[in-house]
Amino acid sequence: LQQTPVRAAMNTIQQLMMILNSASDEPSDNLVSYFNNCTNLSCVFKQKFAEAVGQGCIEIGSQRYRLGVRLYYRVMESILKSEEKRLSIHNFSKLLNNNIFHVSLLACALEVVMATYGTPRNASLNDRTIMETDLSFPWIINILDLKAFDLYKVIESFIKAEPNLTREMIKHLECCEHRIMESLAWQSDSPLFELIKQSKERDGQADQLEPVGN
Amino acid sequence: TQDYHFGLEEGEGISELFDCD
Repeated sequence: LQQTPVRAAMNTIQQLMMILNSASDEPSDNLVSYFNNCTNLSCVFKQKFAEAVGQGCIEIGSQRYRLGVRLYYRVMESILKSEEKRLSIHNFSKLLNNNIFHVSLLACALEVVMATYGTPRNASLNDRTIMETDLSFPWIINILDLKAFDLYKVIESFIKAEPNLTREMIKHLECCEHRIMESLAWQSDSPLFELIKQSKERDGQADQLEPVGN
Repeated sequence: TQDYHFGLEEGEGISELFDCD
């Protein structure tokens, strides 16, 4: 039979269907196992916690991480409810597909947990010394490979969204904010510089449009 | 939260900070 454009298209579709008819809508067990072998934030946190505090404290690291995750979900729901009310929208695809938002929120939740618990009681004296120096802010942003300025962006919303934070914890988060604004946000790889550049460009355009007298 | 200095403008929220409309 002569190959017409329509027949060629039909054949291509048929070929694709033949390949995919027996394929699954879900990842195979093999693929799931590859996914499960990926390093995730939970692994990173537990590993770095154990490195800083001592391998005997792995379980404490897991507990701290679980608490951080609970707080992350709780605050995220509260933030979304308040954004829903403020913006009258129910679809948060853009925000919820933003990985930096999630890591920032999780980092803030973990910082609250870490600052609340402080030093594990059963850590040895040497371990305690390491922990006090290594696990305090900005340890969390370093191990999660998060830019300080991105953490800064969630702190205020976090405080507003969680009414049960103690006055001390609010002060602690405020101190983190100050450290970010005073030094950490000005490191050479900070996203702040790009924002300043964009802002200057916008201002430049606005200046050009405005009559000289204004 | 009475001692905390809020930096977001009135009517602004986290969506704006993460470039969401």
